[in-house]
Amino acid sequence: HTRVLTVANQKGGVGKTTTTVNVAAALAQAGLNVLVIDSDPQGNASTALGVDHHSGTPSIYEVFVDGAQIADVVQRSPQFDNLWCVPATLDLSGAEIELVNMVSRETRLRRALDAFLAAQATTEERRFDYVIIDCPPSLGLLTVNAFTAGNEVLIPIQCEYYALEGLSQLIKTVELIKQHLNPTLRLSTILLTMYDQRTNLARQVADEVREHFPTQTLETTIPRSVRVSEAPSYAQSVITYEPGSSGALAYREAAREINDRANGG
Amino acid sequence: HTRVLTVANQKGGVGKTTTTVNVAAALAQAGLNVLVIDSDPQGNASTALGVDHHSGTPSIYEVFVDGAQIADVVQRSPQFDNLWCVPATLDLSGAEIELVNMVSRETRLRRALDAFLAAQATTEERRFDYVIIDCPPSLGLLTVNAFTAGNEVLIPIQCEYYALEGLSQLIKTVELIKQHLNPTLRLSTILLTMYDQRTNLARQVADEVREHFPTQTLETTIPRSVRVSEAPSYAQSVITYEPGSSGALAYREAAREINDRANGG
Ligand SMILES: Nc1ncnc2c1ncn2[C@@H]1O[C@H](COP(=O)(O)OP(=O)(O)OP(=O)(O)O)[C@@H](O)[C@H]1O
Ligand SMILES: Nc1ncnc2c1ncn2[C@@H]1O[C@H](COP(=O)(O)OP(=O)(O)OP(=O)(O)O)[C@@H](O)[C@H]1O
Ligand SMILES: [Mg+2]
Ligand SMILES: [Mg+2]
Repeated sequence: HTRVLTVANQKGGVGKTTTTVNVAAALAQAGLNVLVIDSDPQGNASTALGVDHHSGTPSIYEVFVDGAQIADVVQRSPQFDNLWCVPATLDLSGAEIELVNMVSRETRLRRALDAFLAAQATTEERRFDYVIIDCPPSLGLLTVNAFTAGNEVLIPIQCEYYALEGLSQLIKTVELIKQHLNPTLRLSTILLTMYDQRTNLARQVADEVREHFPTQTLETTIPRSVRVSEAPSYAQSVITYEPGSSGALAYREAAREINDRANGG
Repeated sequence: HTRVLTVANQKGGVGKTTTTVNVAAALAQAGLNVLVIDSDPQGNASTALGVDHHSGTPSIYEVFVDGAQIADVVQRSPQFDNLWCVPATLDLSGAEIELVNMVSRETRLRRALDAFLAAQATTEERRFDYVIIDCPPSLGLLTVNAFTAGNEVLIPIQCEYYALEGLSQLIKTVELIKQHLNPTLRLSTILLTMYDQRTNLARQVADEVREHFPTQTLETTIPRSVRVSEAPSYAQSVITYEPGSSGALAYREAAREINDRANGG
């Protein structure tokens, strides 16, 4: 059974893309087949995974707006043979307005992903263990599509004050999607990111999140580490860029925890 | 003449709100009349300025969707007598979809602001020197309205790799708005934020931005400083929370540079 994780948080800059890319890379390094779907018009995940996404490249845009098949737009990441990516291009930035008046505007990604995974399931070696969907910093139709397509929600939370402000709205949106569009959706994972243990603020935010979400919040926290932010400029994840760095260790640890949880952890 | 600055960048977490709040507070501390318009559904600027913005509070949502007057929703910030704020509430998160099929969907904020400033101009003591509009991390209709209402664009750029990726799209959008909706709009100011001088990455990004935008990029850069991120949890700007911190000094410096530029600097 393929796990489909939607990485979302309307607060900007909290580590959605960094988490998507590095958890995906760590799972791929461990031998699992992973597909990343980049649904952020900025295309940061596509950049970090080293896949071509200049304007006009077949991408998630064609899947949303033209009903293209995922099989026709997916690319293999140069980082691992078992790591694939559906890129996002700038064309996607107009998609939300285009989607508003389209038929089944909230379920277009789900239908495309279901068809792709069903077809893949027949060819054993390409069956995907994980699909991870990176979202833009908003709760618009691109993120709604990602919630409808996913089975689990992974929320990265930066250990900063503003991080807590938008959380209840995010949880409400997940509940709304669960009620009306996707009954299988559940908030399974919260990951604390850019944790700087020298500051009180980080500790306070982390304590508060663990108190409110004791079972969803991973034991592993991701420390602030400059290697993490350098890696994308080399079109790499930190897992391959600097395997011994604190960021790489933490993301490998987080990936292991996520994977263990599925197996009844 | 009132300067209207739109603070925008679709990349999340780059310091849009922090820049809006702290530049506004520094200008107010220097005796200028400042109005902040919060057009981000997260309402982070409203929080940092200490104004009430629970759901249902009269806010920018009513201005966008019901055609309410700004005079009816504006609140004074407890931080300075000459600092005012039009708050954003969670109601705003549905506004973008509501706006799509509305008449003059791109100019609703401009018309409301023009009417407000025209009425204020007759009562001398409340004439505003600055209006600063905080945007959400996207280039949707809320940001388009802010570009149409503004005369200048201020782009905060975090000294990180992803920061450069979305820049050309942002500049193109500003050009598009200038051509079709607001001929007075110009990219006047770029501010480098969260600059950590210990890392090569920050220096490389800063050098690249200064090379491409020599005249718009402020001399002042904002260092990463934990006091800056603590201030909003006390409903304060760093200017009042910790006046002697490196963040407060830098934001006062940036505000002075912005104000000098208008006076033929
Ligand atoms: N653990 C970390 N240590 C240091 N820097 C980090 C870490 N995690 C993320 N960053 C950096 O912080 C910035 C924000 O992270 P990222 O872009 O992944 O967030 P995001 O939530 O995807 O942003 P957006 O809302 O724009 O999509 C990036 O420049 C990234 O390189
Ligand atoms: N100079 C700084 N030093 C330390 N922390 C900072 C600094 N500037 C901003 N921050 C922190 O970084 C985070 C992102 O900043 P901010 O929320 O202002 O960005 P934004 O662009 O408005 O985000 P969004 O895209 O979600 O609207 C916040 O938690 C803020 O407190
Ligand atoms: Mg991202
Ligand atoms: Mg903001």
